[in-house]
Amino acid sequence: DPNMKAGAANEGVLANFFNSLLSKKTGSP
Amino acid sequence: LGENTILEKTHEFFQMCDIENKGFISRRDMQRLNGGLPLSAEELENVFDTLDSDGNGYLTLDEFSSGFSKFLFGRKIS
Repeated sequence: DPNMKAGAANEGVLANFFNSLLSKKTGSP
Repeated sequence: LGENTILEKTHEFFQMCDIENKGFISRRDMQRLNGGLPLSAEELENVFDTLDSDGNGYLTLDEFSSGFSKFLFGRKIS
């Protein structure tokens, strides 16, 4: 199912996005 | 992370994107993060589309925080 594949890819990108925000916040006080 | 911390972080992140304090994040605001974050313009577009659950082109704090909790929840499981 191509839709499921896209959803999974989005989750990875979303995780990447929030992880980056988290590390950006904690990395530079 | 406690519930208050999550709420606080959500607000912080939302304001990082909504630098004009409009109360929502537009596609353009998201693209402004390009350079500050290790994500390509295409990936940021992808993030925006995923978070903008009603697809109206405006990312509200509600949509943003729901996406953030989904991410935290998913991370806890794995």
